[in-house]
Amino acid sequence: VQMRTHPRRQLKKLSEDSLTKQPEEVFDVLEKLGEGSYGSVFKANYKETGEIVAIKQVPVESDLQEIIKEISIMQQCNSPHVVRYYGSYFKNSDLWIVMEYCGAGSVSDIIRLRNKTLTEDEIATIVQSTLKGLEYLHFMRKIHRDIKAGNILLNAEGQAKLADFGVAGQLTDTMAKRNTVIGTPFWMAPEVIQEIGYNCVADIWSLGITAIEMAEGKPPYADIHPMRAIFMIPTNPPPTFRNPDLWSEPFQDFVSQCLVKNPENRATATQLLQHPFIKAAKPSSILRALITDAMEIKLKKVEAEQREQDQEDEDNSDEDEVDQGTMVRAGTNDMGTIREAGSLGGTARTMIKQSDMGTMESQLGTMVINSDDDEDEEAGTMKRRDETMQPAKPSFLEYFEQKEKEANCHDDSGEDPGHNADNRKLPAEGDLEVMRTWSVEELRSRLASLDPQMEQEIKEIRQRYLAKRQPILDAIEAKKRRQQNF
Amino acid sequence: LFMKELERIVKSYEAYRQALLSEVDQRQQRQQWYA
Repeated sequence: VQMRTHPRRQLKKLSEDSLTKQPEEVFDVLEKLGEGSYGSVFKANYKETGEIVAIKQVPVESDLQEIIKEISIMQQCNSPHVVRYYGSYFKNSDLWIVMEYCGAGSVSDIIRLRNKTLTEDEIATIVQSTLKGLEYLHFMRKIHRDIKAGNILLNAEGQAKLADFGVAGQLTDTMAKRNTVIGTPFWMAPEVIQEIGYNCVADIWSLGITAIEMAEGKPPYADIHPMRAIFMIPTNPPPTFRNPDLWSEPFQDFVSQCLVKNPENRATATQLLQHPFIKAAKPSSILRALITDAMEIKLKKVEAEQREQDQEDEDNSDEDEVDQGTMVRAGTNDMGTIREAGSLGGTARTMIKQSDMGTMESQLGTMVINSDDDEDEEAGTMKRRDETMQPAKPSFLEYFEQKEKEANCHDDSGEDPGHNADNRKLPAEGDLEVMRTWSVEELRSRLASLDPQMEQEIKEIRQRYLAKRQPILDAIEAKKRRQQNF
Repeated sequence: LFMKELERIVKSYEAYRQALLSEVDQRQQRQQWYA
């Protein structure tokens, strides 16, 4: 695999000259790295220096406030452990955000591409870089709020960098704790879920979960319903490894220090950098084999797809004689994080979801509830939404809907006798006796149908609240318009 | 309010799930004992 980056010459920002030109004059857009509801991320060549950058193309009608926040946080950061921001362009109806390119993709991509979890040595090295990024971020009184393997990017040299600041928050002198329920459920700290206020160490909990994710391929509770997980995280003792015998004492101790339920007793990034597990971390060069392996697999995948495409083109080439010029095919790996405008409740805001795989954790994205970010009076907690935009659907509801569809399929095939209209209602507490009369088979079928039933109920209740909410939103929108006219 | 409702739903399902699981567990134990 040939690296096209120039490790010695690090781009700081785009030149004044570059920023005044049209972006396509400045960059050769190469391939698509990922796609989301906020737009797409492309790999591009900065013509002036030949350096490779990542460009996020965001339609201007999307949630600009989130994007501006992301840009602003990246702009304020100057650390080798945080993805750099180089500049932005407006092009037609898109905003192009030019950022540092991390050739190896996210840690989560690497695990999926190789279909292998990471070794303790690899984890220690990645976590060490991540902790340095967090130490820097927390020193700036910023909280990332969405630490997970999918948001830790590796460059070709194996340096880990924090990415995706779409939901990051800033603590101020007047606000030492935040209250927004934010993050991706399985990685969320108990105090974030409980809405009792949280600070930077919420990221440390997520890092502990991420360490387990890197070691085991998925975070704790990933196999259970995400809504259940949300209620289990604050109730249950801190999660541990599924099979502790597989892991060394220092690694287990490190994870247990991250996963302390009381945030006051949880270690900080600075303290954890002194932990024996991290102190013994090997240099980033040990990640080279892993990165080369992942990049080769990715390349082979892209080549196979290219061949397939060529074959298709050949089959259809009879009537297509015109030279169509060079085409760069977009990569098809599902790297990106998708953001969706959400409308969970009165103050609900944005959700982000991983775009790939059929697993629960990948479909249940970052969620934001009770946003306290809109502190300026003008913006309030409302978000203006273009009327032509699609109504927002939180990604966890997509998960519900998909499960429901699956359940319906079972119904059609007659395989799931437990899920039908007759037993949709849960028995009242006193009626639990009735289950003694059921056979084990019936008990099992009822257990199997619980999640689809719950999802249906949640869907109905959400629709009810959306219906209540809409007239209020319409009235606010009408008032705003009247004010503008005035 | 929505989140409160959500919590109520999830909790009630959780309680029901636990009751079903414990019933299944008891049946299995009984079966083992008989065996």
